[in-house]
Amino acid sequence: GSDGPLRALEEASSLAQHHDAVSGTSKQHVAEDYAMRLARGHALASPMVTEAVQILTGLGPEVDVFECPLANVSVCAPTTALADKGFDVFVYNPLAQSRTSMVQVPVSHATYKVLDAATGDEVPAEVVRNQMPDMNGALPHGASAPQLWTLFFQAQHVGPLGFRKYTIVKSTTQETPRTMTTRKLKTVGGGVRRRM
Amino acid sequence: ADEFTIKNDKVTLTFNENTGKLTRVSTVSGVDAAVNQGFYYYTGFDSGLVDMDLGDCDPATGKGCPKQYSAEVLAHHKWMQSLTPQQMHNDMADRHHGDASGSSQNSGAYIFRPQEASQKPKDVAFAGSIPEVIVHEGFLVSEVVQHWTPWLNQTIRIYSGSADVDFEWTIGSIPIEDGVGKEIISRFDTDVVSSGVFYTDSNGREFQQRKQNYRPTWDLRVYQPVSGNYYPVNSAVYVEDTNKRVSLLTDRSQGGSSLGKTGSGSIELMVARRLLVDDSRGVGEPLNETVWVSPYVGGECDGCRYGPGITSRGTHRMVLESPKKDGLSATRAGAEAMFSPMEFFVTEHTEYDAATGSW
Repeated sequence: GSDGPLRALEEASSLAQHHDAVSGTSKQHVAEDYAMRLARGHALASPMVTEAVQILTGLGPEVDVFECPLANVSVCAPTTALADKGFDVFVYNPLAQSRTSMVQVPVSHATYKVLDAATGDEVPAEVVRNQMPDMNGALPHGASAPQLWTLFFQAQHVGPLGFRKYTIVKSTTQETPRTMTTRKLKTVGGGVRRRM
Repeated sequence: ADEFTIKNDKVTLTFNENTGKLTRVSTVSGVDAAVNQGFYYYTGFDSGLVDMDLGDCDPATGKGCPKQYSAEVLAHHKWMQSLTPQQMHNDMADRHHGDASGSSQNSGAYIFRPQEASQKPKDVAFAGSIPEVIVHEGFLVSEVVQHWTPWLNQTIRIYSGSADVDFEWTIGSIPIEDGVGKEIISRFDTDVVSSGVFYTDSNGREFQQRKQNYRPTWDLRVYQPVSGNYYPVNSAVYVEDTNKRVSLLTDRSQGGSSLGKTGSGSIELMVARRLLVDDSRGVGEPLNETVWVSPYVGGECDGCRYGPGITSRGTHRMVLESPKKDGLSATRAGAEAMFSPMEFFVTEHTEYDAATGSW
């Protein structure tokens, strides 16, 4: 409807069809205005997305659902807040065919196990240290602190337009090596010193 | 050894131990390419550099020159002075008007124009410096992190089960203390024998063949051998020969071309631009995006002022495949994955209680 939760996002998206929004041929404050409208539209549509996820996954309205739109700069407040208790991850496949793909979740600990909620089986997962937590010193204002680790795991055969649920639990022991070898090649001058 | 590698069940990446640069990509299906990837920059055209009044400053020695004229600016000025009027006209004639009025066309939001028409981009890693390199080898993910400069880093990553190679670059704040605008490219020089022919998508759909210094529908007179060979890349660009095809998928629209050292086998994508003058096409300010510095009061900019240049992060995905396969199968699959990533949502632990039928 004209005042539905998607309205602001629809208006912002339609405004951004202008070539200035697509290619940045505008003054900086205009470019920021486009970004602000899209961000506001996204925020106003977010409760509807949450409701959709609750319905499509069967969770029901009592379970809070969180997104991490800044995951590409290792910011994901919910996994920080739930770091010790562990958390669930619902992976969504927007394509019309089944897919297997690597999922990257910013986390604040180095040892997690990933279980496929449907089968209870452990899923191959690896936690890698985030080598550029500070984004060259330019993290978005107001964002929570970036996580120092990234949890990688393979979401297998996620159905078309479907979800797959994974349970992330802190693992006390290192059953299998999460991070194999990380070596720093300090290349000094022409020569190279390799340190294990 | 002068090399180190990271590998998974599908692909092996070889790096030069002394420069930290990628040198080769080999897939287990037998496709193998020499790939030398690096970051370079063009200096954006600034007509102010052409007729700047140097006063009693001597460009050759830099003596008596205002401090803001960096050696690069002075060297360019010296080069401009050496041109004959005809050379000046040819180099600067504006394609649209074909007359000297193009001479003052600056590079900017609407226009890409390097300071010299045939400029060879400079190596961002300033040939002397070598990146600090961190290598992580895992069973699911392996990556090489290259810290090229404080404002330019890259993570090259491979995932178990896939032969694709992700190049995640983080660029900013681009330095402009030397008074020169910079247009940063990521360039992949390969041993593909493409002879100046490359392919770019057309608005994310079918691929168009592109040939250097050529247009299929009119006799092109080349005024700008660099920017005249740039095309919009909205999803992918590739070069190929009878043995292999190297595709690069972008996660956003970028300018791209195939110029490189020999004009063959090379792909370059423009990833970031920071310019100091307006291009007189209506914006009325340089393409010099900077970060607003607090004080942020309640999310609004209350007394904000311009801070350092913005930082951006993006990914190029390299797909190396044999051209004998059905057309672009891996490239299309890669583009699909790039543009429809699997989103994830986080909740607290929930268990389903069959008795009550609720979580």
